[in-house]
Amino acid sequence: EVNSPQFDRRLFFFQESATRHAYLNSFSAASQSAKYGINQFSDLSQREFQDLYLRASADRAPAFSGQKAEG
Amino acid sequence: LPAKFDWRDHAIVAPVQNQQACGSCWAFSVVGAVQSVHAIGGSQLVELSVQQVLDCSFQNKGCNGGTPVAALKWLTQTRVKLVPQSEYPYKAQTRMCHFFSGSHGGVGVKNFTALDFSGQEEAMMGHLVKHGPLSVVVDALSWQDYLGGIIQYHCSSKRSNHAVLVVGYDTTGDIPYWIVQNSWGTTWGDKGYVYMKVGSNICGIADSVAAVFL
Repeated sequence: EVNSPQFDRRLFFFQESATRHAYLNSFSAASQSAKYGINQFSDLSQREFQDLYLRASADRAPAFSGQKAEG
Repeated sequence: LPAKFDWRDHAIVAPVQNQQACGSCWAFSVVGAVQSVHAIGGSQLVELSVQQVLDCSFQNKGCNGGTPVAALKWLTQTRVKLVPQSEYPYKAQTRMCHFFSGSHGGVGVKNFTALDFSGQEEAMMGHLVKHGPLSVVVDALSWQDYLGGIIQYHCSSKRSNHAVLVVGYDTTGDIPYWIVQNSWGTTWGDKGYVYMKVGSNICGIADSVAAVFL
């Protein structure tokens, strides 16, 4: 609901994301470069986004050393 | 190596999925690799059960996260066969593991490799062409705002937090790039895909690279 605490919170995160987009897009204007902007995650805080979607971790892997490492 | 290679052109990559509000990227990444390698072997492309991996890979934490390597260890050590997604559909919640009898049809994983290709991304291209789509773990913090194009900045190679599937590469343009399938639905990125510059270990894409063998 408009003007509810939840609405205000989401609006704040949305505005924060707009600031972030300007920063991320400032690195390169080349046509092939990545573009950042509004998407389905724009009203999430970075913390919420991490907690919901970034839940994997990597096991340390040995360096590839040609054919010997395969199989 | 071909200058451009995309496993999607070979009809062995399943459509982009949506993990929804569940930290199951690691399961999507592994299952994506397994079902593609299964199809490369001559079988029809069948979408396999992500929920089975989510529920049953006990060394991982279901929707609270996991690692592709732990899931692959579970698959190889237990010889569990992945059943079709249609038989064990995705619920975006961790549930009780459903067991199937040994005679039940499915796809088993014989072996896998997990290797660090940092500084050797050309070799990683060869690995992709030779073995099929690769399960990798990346730093995806800046992906919250990604709309499309080739990522070249804003990505650490030291804070891996998201598992995805590398399905191809293209080195024919000014910026060579990896073609990566994500599991955040088709409305995210470029119809669910993200492109990352080849050659500087962007987002740590080359740090932990798993290939599966069936």
